[in-house]
Amino acid sequence: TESPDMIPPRVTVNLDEAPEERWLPSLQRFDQDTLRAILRNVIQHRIPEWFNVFMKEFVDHLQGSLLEPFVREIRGICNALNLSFVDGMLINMIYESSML
Amino acid sequence: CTSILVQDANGHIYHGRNLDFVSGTGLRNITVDVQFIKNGQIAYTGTTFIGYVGLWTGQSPYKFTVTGNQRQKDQWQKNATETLFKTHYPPGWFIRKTLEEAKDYKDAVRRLSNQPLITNVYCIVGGINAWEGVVISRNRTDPVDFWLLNPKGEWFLVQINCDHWVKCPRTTEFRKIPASKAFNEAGPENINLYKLYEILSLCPILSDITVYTTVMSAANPDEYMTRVRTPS
Repeated sequence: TESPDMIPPRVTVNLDEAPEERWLPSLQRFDQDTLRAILRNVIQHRIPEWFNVFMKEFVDHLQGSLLEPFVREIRGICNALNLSFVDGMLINMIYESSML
Repeated sequence: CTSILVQDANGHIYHGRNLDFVSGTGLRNITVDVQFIKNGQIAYTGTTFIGYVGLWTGQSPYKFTVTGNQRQKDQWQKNATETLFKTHYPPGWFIRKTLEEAKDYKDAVRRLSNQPLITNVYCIVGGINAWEGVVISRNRTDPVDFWLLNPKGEWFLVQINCDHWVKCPRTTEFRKIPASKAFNEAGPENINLYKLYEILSLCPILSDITVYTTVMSAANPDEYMTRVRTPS
């Protein structure tokens, strides 16, 4: 009982570029308004409220942490999509936050 | 989620997964296969959705494949979580780091076993040689179990979201039983990526919360295939 399966777009992330720049070509493959709406919807429906509060307090302490290379990629994505950095971090904790 | 490792009669390893996620409708529209390029070469490949920089599904060509499944929840207070984030990786982020840095299957298994993580997780790793396949059941700091492909009968491993050594709740066990039955009916001589995809498409292994299905084999990296699933 399935409709035809969809082949997802194949995108490229060049690790030789600065982390903030790597995902920009991939983002341009999508309608920015739709993408932003989907990501905000995910945050609204999937992230526990306490984790949202925690992340707002925690983001100031990320510099120099284990997460730093990934955090720079997230900053680049947030800047391109006009999303707050907290929202970007929450999107990137979507699976993990549901297990905490 | 369902992750499967299987070996055919010639010792080839195949790895597949269904990524299941409640409220995943929007995510289907932004699911992508990503080729991570370094020095002009494909360093590794993965499947994710745009905006999420970690990977729960990926392949390091001619080295290993890896998927992650959620393991039981933890109850942690906020102050404990803050401490965790300073020393422990989110699993999806560490899986990507492993794809980027691990030299081979054994190195990947070692890294995925030992790195402190912020949540419990199952790491499912497939290699390029016969019997290179393992499900690592992890708590935050340590591995608690290694479930291996082995010549004494376990030529396929079906990992869902509960420990393989305990009886799962009915709703999750329902995915494991038909998968095992399908493999036993097919036999190792009839296994290939298409058969694996077919088994991952059986109800209820495939469900209305399945966002995508990926099948892959590190020894044949060009055959990496993902399909976004759209239940009617």
